[in-house]
Amino acid sequence: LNFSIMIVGASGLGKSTFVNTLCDGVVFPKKDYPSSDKLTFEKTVVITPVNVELDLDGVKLSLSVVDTPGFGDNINNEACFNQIIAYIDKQFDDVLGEESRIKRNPKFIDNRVHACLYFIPPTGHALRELDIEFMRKLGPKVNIIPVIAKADTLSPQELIDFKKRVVEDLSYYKIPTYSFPYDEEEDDEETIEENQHLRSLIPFSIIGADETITEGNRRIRCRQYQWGRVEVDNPLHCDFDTLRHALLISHLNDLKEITNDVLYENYRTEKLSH
Amino acid sequence: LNFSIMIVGASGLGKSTFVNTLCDGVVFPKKDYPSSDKLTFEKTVVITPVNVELDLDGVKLSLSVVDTPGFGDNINNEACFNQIIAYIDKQFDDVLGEESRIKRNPKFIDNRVHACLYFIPPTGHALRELDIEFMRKLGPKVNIIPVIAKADTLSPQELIDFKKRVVEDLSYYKIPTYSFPYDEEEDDEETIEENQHLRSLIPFSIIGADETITEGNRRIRCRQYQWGRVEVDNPLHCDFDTLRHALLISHLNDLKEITNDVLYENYRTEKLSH
Ligand SMILES: Nc1nc2c(ncn2[C@@H]2O[C@H](COP(=O)(O)OP(=O)(O)O)[C@@H](O)[C@H]2O)c(=O)[nH]1
Ligand SMILES: Nc1nc2c(ncn2[C@@H]2O[C@H](COP(=O)(O)OP(=O)(O)O)[C@@H](O)[C@H]2O)c(=O)[nH]1
Repeated sequence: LNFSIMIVGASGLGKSTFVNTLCDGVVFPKKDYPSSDKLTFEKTVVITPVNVELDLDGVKLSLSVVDTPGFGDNINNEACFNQIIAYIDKQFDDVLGEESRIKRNPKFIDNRVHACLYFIPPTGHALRELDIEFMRKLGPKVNIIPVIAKADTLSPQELIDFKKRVVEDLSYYKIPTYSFPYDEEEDDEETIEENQHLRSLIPFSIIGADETITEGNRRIRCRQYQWGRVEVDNPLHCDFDTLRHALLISHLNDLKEITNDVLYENYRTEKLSH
Repeated sequence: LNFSIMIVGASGLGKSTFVNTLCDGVVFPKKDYPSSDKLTFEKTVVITPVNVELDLDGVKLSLSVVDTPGFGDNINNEACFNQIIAYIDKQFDDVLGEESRIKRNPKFIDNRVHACLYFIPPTGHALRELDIEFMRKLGPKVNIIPVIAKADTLSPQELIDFKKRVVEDLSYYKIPTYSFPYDEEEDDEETIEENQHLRSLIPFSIIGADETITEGNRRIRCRQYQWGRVEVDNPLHCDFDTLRHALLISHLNDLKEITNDVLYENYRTEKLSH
């Protein structure tokens, strides 16, 4: 079973920490940030897929994670903007190329991105121009799941207000995002309620774990401040666990199907009719 | 007694809240953010000085605050970059113009900026290209005091590491900032220690108050989370009080003198010799 996710957002929004927390292990080591003399301000994003083997209650999952450090950091962000879109397109082009071969390539690997987690900075205001433009361009090509990065920056009321404003913006600017679809006619009560609940949480508030402490027989993944402890797996603190379950377990297949049956097909039609 | 400060940083870094907390009153009302249908993505920064009358233990201070909403928000930030620099230059040009008049203008108001608080986003990594470029250009024209915005985003160890990295970057990229200068020969022991202490705190960690609660006869300005309460005036939580005291009381005169005797003079010499 394989699955590919892309993580997009400005540097320092906790993307690497999120992936480590999602995979419950060190995928992106913390001490990797280049020192002042080694840091070059590239006008480009380094797009590097990393493979992680996960075991989810006995189910083996081969997860490919595409991180995009450098997005949104520059004075002028158009170059990295286009690079990320080019990456998504290339995976589609590779499949299109492979599809049309007479003699199949047995070693071909399908690297299409099944879900793109877009990290919204917790400003407390609204979506920025960069967020709107980017999600609009990317939406037709990949399932976008908007998340609020470093959600522990927002107090309870600020989080409610910010989520509400982001939802209004997503609708106002007609930004296509993955909507946890359900069929009123076909699906059972439980499925409908589950999807309605997930839809109501968008954008998902996430917090990445800085430490893991043990209390009795409980493992608590958290961030510890002088004024208290934020618990990543506590649904009263953020939507991390809910998102993880939807992404890697309950909605994995739907995300792959939509990518293959809808997003790829639209791309293919668009490409072949020009 | 008058004093002019400029607040620079991306939208949503808590600049308005900081000013309200600094002045202990509502200077920038919270509900002013435009709704989706009213928000236009201007390529410009709206630079609007606001005047606040403060009473600091009986000393009356006429504070002029220049906020810069919109800085760093766009896909391409060069336009607002230049606008802020143009504003600083204009205040110098006005004084230069007034200085060279034969017949003085009795209504002339000196609006030169005495201190610029530069809000660094709490990424936990290092200064971004935008921060470096901007502070480098601005440093020769105004006293820059770098601060870490929304410092409650950082855990105790992350704050220590981030401050250390920012100090290394400020030095490596030769960014001129206000250094709380002292004279080993001339100043007394207490003054030297006070300035060394202030210098050691750069960049100052700041947190803006979201609410004010009363406990007994104590007024506690804070941000309340599900996991605890952050206290703005608690030096164990952030440097807000220390910065406020330096800015509005102990170092106000030094900041004005440096602006007049050094920064303005350099600008004047540069301008008149071309
Ligand atoms: N407040 C807060 N800080 C976080 C969170 N996740 C990560 N961080 C911290 O933010 C800094 C940058 O995180 P990193 O994962 O490297 O961000 P990236 O540049 O987006 O990959 C580190 O100091 C992290 O410990 C979070 O959910 N909340
Ligand atoms: N976590 C945190 N949030 C803050 C802080 N200061 C302000 N905020 C919140 O951040 C949001 C934006 O603040 P605002 O002052 O309008 O930012 P501005 O756009 O830079 O003027 C609001 O929801 C504030 O309540 C702070 O120090 N820490």
